[in-house]
Amino acid sequence: GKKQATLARFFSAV
Amino acid sequence: MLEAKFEEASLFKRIIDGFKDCVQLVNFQCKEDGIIAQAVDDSRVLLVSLEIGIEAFQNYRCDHPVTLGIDLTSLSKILRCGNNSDTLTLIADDTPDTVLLLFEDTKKDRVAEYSLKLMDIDAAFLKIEDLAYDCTLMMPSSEFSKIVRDLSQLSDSLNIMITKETIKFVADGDIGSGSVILKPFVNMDKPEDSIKLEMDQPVDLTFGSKYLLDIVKGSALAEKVGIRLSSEAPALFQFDLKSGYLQFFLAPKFND
Repeated sequence: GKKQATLARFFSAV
Repeated sequence: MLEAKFEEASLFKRIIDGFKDCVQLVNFQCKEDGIIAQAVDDSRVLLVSLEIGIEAFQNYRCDHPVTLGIDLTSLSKILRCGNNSDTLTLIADDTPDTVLLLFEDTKKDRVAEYSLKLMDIDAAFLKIEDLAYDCTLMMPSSEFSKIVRDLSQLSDSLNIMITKETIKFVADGDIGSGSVILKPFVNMDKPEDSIKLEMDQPVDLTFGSKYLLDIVKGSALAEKVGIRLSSEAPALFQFDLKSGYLQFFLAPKFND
């Protein structure tokens, strides 16, 4: 299955 | 001194209702040119970004930048006390402990005044640069909302696939599967019903249904929703206000 990514993967400050 | 007057309390209610179920504590930054707010949900998957420009207000005045730290659950309780057609003025001094909400029914000379205690919320403000997207889709928000509500009954994941001429939403779950396929089209008589698609590259992305269910609560704000997708960035869902917007940035699901 697929795993939920968090925003930290894209935005460094989150 | 902040004095921000909405012609109708219902606008501010719809804005708050649009994101109160996914984030709770929010700093509203009030400046000369309007109010902005940003918050990330507890799971760090969904980011909400709000901008209310001056034109969205009947009157707006903010001599000195001020941050209002607000618990949205508490704010919602107070917003329910006003009538939709009342005017609503937010009032705060330059170093406020509270924000005043003034509901006025000019026809009846009825004035209701509530004060909401502010909170010290420790949250970083993120400067979001313009991200590059592979697809930009504009469609009726009610239609998007229905697709999300329908398909999320079947699965906790919703797949969005876009190719040159086709937008496909798919849910595949334990009880069965479902899909909705749309094509871009222009409705000359009712332009707001049109579906517009700009595609640089096809996308095939999967999102958590529960986050999409939160996002579609913004549908009460605008007839259209703008959806921008990329395999390299969080998806952006945007509801435009007369001046400003409510944006949701959603991280996708990935193959492990």
